[in-house]
Amino acid sequence: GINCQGGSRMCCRQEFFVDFRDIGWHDWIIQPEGYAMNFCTGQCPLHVAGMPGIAASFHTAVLNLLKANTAAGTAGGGSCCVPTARRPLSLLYYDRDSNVVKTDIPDMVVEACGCS
Amino acid sequence: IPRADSQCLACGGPAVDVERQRELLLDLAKRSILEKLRLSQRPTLSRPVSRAALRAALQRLHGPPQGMLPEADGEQEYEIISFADTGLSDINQTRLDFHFSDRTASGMEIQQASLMFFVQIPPNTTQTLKLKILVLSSRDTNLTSATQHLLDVDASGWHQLFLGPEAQAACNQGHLTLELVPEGQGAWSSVILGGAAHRPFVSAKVKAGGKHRVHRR
Repeated sequence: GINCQGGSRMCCRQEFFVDFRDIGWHDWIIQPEGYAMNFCTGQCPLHVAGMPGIAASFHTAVLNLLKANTAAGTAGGGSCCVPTARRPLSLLYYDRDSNVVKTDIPDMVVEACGCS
Repeated sequence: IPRADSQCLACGGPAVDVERQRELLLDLAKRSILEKLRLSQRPTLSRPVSRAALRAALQRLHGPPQGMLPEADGEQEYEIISFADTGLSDINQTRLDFHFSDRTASGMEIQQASLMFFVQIPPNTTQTLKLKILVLSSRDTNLTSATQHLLDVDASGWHQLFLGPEAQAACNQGHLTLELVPEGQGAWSSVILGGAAHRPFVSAKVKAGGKHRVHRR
């Protein structure tokens, strides 16, 4: 995946770190100190649909489909900039009974973005 | 608050004011975390936990090995450490109270629970400790099941006792009360129940919505 830099318009991953101290949650969340709430943003013109897809063959298949269907005006619409890789967020926190709770929240951190 | 003078790089529309965008993202992050933790709002801490007790307990918290993805069936797993509120119930019995109200509120089920307590014996000695654990029924105050444990202790340290189905049921109802009855010569002074760093606790594995699990074939 590609990280957004400067004036990038194409589909990329925008990093955004939430420091729990900034939102006053550092008293009940013991670990980690923050949450990388990255998100996907940017355009996906048709010629890059499926890129960086899960595998180059996926991208080629999509391109061939577009050529075959002269997709310019297809009703199917464009492709979207979406997460293609995510990982869990491990949290250690106090609940309202002051118990210590540890859990892994699946798919909470976006690691890479791509065009659907 | 769209700003007329600049354009959103991604969608070509009017760009959102950077500060406003940051507020929106922080608010989204809060809602996303609370929702995934099944909390309606952030907890307000009722009873502070000392760093010493937290450190001692975390050394015993054994979650899935780092990097292990959560259970294949997609249910989120939790590990909970609940520190005891201790009180003397009578001269040779100590009452330990544990609270699990959050779990019951969010429909989670405690799968397995064990009591962790510290035993202190003089150096280079060994001791056989006889412990009776009584579980108070949450419905009436009469003590219910009692389990007897025999511990061979050859050094000071933490000990773990797995709690049975009655204790687990009490946890699932939100409140577990145990009576600890050390029996035998010197047993009483060996079981340490006071002091920040040796506060006894229950360690439990919890599954979200375990009752109505649909087994995929």
